[in-house]
Amino acid sequence: MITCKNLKKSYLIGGENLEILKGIDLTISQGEFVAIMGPSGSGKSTLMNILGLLDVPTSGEFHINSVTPGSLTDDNMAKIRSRTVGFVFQQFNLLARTSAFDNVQLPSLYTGTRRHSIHRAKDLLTAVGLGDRMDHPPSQLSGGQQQRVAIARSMMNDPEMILADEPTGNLDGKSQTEIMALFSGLNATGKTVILITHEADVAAYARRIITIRDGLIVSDVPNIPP
Amino acid sequence: MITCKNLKKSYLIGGENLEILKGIDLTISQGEFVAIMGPSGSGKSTLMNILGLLDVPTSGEFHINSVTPGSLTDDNMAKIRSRTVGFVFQQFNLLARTSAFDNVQLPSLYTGTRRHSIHRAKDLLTAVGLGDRMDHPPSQLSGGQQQRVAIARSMMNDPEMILADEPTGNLDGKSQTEIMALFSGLNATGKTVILITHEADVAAYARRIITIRDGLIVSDVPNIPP
Ligand SMILES: Nc1ncnc2c1ncn2[C@@H]1O[C@H](COP(=O)(O)OP(=O)(O)OP(=O)(O)O)[C@@H](O)[C@H]1O
Ligand SMILES: Nc1ncnc2c1ncn2[C@@H]1O[C@H](COP(=O)(O)OP(=O)(O)OP(=O)(O)O)[C@@H](O)[C@H]1O
Ligand SMILES: [Mg+2]
Ligand SMILES: [Mg+2]
Repeated sequence: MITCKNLKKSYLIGGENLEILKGIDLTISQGEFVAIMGPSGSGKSTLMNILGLLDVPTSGEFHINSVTPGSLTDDNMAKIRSRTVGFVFQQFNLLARTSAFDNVQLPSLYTGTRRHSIHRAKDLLTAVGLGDRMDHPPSQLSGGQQQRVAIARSMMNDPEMILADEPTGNLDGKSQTEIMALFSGLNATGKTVILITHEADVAAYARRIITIRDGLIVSDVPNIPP
Repeated sequence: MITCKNLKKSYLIGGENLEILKGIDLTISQGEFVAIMGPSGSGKSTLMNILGLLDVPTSGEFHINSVTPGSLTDDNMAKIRSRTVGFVFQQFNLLARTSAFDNVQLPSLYTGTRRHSIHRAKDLLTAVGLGDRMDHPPSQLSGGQQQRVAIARSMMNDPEMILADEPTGNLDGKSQTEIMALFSGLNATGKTVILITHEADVAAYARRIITIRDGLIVSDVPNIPP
């Protein structure tokens, strides 16, 4: 369960205060499937980085499962993050000289759940269509293949919540359908899925569509997937 | 004018020969507007890197403006590339600790055409909607903003040909329309535009749509833009 009240984020740049998030009020319950849309530069990734405990708000209230991340030490924040959140970054953020298989397995090294990790990493890579590319590092993978490695990695620790930032930006229609089926399947088991997208046919899979414009939520409506 | 005959590209990986392009026959004339589509991992970026003189084929014929790039020294290939081709990379490839403005201006440093470069870089950044983000480095730009810096940079040297690899993957509808208007405008002045996309509404702007599947062209059809 995530709650935000009057959440703000700003940067001090060149001596000026640049306000990115201007007061976000938001509640997302466990098990929801939410799509976040909005213009380029409107603050979607900034918000998702805060929800994923990768960044802190400048002001406002933010609670995740009745814990206030702002009051935690960096270590405790990292611990909660690695167990609770699976993150798919907009730019993938894979380790460069590391195979697809080792990239996917990485999250299990942080939480110490090594026992089934080899099987699980292989199953996840096969589920995203990369069974024959496991030993390729990012430089030997296409853009969409790297994106799918990042998606598999986000699911490694079986987190309660998956945050995916533009997860289908580099995928053709068929790969996109396979990935959205994966997210829908996860959500059907009770996981919370929050994804940022600019593609309406991706947002259509969600049961709730939030639109952000210029750092504020301008609409928040239920959606019935086709 | 680009001509390819039985163009192949393969990699030796783990002792095995992995064939990516399996015999591409293709002619693209000056001034065409071409979209290349196809599944993730089918070889689109690999082909575009060869057409953009950033990589060499393993075998087959390849000519650009009656020059055979394979017979050139690296230096001469770089010279022709910097004057002839504007490239928008799938992962943007911006310089990290460098402002948007300096990133856009960079190509003019290679060709020595500095005189108008300051004005031109500013005009291009304004044309892609980033007039108020010129001094931000990539880490202070959103994904779609970085993509638009890469698009502006590709146009800096006013090249004869623009190769754009998934140029709208991180853009919302309005930004996408603005960028496609920019490409269409360039093409109307006689520049060749070749773009890779998986979005049908982006490919619709082109007058020719080529589909690649598993390293081969499976269809090559004219298209009438709406
Ligand atoms: N350096 C390399 N060594 C080995 N294989 C490679 C290398 N670079 C790319 N590949 C493989 O070549 C194939 C084609 O890659 P390419 O990047 O051209 O695909 P693409 O059509 O652009 O895909 P996408 O739509 O996902 O960007 C992929 O299966 C990839 O794994
Ligand atoms: N470190 C930073 N310092 C200053 N400004 C920043 C920083 N990071 C992001 N910004 C600015 O914050 C705004 C929002 O960025 P954000 O990445 O959240 O946008 P977005 O909605 O995800 O856009 P996109 O759809 O293009 O990915 C942008 O205008 C960007 O320039
Ligand atoms: Mg973003
Ligand atoms: Mg590609």
